[in-house]
Amino acid sequence: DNSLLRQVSSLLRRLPAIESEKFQDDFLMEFNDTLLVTYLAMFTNC
Amino acid sequence: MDIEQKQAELIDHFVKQALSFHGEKGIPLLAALVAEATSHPSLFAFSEILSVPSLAELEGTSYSSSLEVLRLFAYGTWNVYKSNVGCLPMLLPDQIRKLKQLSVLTLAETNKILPYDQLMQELDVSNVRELEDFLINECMYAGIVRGKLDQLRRCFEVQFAAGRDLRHEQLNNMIKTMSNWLSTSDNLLHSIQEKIKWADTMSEAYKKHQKEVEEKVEDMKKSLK
Amino acid sequence: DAIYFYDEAANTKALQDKPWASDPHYFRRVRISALALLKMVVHARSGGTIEIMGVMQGKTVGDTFVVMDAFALPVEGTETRVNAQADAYEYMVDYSQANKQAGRLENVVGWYHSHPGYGCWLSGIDVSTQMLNQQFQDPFFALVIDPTRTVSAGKVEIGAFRTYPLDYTPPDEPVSEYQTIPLNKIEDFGVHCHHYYALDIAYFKSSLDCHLLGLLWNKYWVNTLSASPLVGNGDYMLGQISDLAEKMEQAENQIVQARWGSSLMASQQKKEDNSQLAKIATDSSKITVEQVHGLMSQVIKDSLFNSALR
Repeated sequence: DNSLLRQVSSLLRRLPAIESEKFQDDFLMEFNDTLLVTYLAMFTNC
Repeated sequence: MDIEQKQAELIDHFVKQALSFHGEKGIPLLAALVAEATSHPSLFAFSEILSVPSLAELEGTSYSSSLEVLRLFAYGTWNVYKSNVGCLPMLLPDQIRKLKQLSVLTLAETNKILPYDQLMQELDVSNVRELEDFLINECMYAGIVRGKLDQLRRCFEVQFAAGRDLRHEQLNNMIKTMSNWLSTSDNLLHSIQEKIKWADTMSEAYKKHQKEVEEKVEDMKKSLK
Repeated sequence: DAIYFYDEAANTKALQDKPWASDPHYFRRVRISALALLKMVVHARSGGTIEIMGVMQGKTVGDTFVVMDAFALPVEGTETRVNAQADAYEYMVDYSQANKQAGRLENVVGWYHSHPGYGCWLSGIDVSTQMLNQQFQDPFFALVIDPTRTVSAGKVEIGAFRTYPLDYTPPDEPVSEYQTIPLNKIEDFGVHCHHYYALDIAYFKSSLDCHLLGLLWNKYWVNTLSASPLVGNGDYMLGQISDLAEKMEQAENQIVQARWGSSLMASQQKKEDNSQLAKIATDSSKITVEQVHGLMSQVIKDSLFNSALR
């Protein structure tokens, strides 16, 4: 099915969806912030 | 997906026509069909037409260049045409425009960020304004490409590009990529299920521990009384 | 779809009998249509951090309010003055008349407003407004939507309430589900929380609604998947953490003062301290859980769409 193959090819070309240093930095920052909040919440619970 | 839906009817129409042309009388008609298909403003896929058996009859005849043109439009780019211009017939303005549109799709296959300089070189365009006009009017409005034109960084960020016809050798890569994606998704599902089980176990353990502590406190209170 | 049928005779009979006049707890449930819910939530969300107000149309069926539709009111200052909807009486009358001409026979059965970021409950002004409404427009109920918490929690934060009459002493209500109240609103919450009770909320949709919502989902699922509460609700999260810090400081000060003060009520004081600290701990867990959920979705999306095919 050539039409399906073209659609699959187009889809695979779109991935990875985001690939940039800035995104990685922002993503890891969010990760760190959430881990910090979890850490603080654990202290609060203790 | 939209572009495929749009051109599905056209592909059907051209394939049916191609199937009806055969024999010696059909050869010039097939050549004319190829010219019409490669000029059509809404058709960007040619592998179905290429796979029609009657087109193989064009090989070795005076119309064999039409078959080469069809192959060029299925898999090639404007640069490929320029380097083989001696072996291929002169293209009509509509065909030139289409080939340039297909070249943009090929470029978008390899990179998501296309610098203006590279695009101007590939498409034989002399200035940025002309390039932007081409990208907006011929590519974005045609629905084959979606993206953002970044004038500050002089590049075209591609968010979506329609798929071109695939050669056999490209299939292996695609299958490998999809297998990787499938195994990653499976692993992710498994790890999510494991985490859910872990969370349930921890919750049960915590409730049990809490109950034990409360019982101990009660016992202690009774013994103190 | 039978619920959409409006029985004029039954409605008139109910209005004549007025069973709610003798029983302050008569109404127990609210059923909201998908259309009305969508309209109210979208209206609330469009207000951002500003409280919005609107009115609901529907009918009563026994002890249940059935809300068919809702419309926004062009008023401001819903939390700063009693009965802000008085500004929009003319609008409401015109709207109701136009509805009846169009064949929508339902009456106004309640009002809704939003509490962006501070939970679903009735403030002193809300209680006064609702008491006034129940005095002159019964059967009537109040609905509160928190659009900010809706985004961070991933489900619609909504509460429906009816006030008790002034001379009525309510029996001890069972403890309702705990919700975080910001420090600057906690007094207002505490003073008036016994003047009203909550109604159970259920939802319904027609067969056409099902079809349309399915189409909407098909169109907007990518946007839904791409959204993240971590990014969209960052300000609210910051506000929650800052509020938590203030509550902890207040709790610490109270504990220190109480300990230095009398030791006679030590056990009672300790109980209060513990419950205050327990609430703080619950609030911090809630904030963390929402953050973790947001991060989980980001990590899963990254694994699926970025890492695998890098």
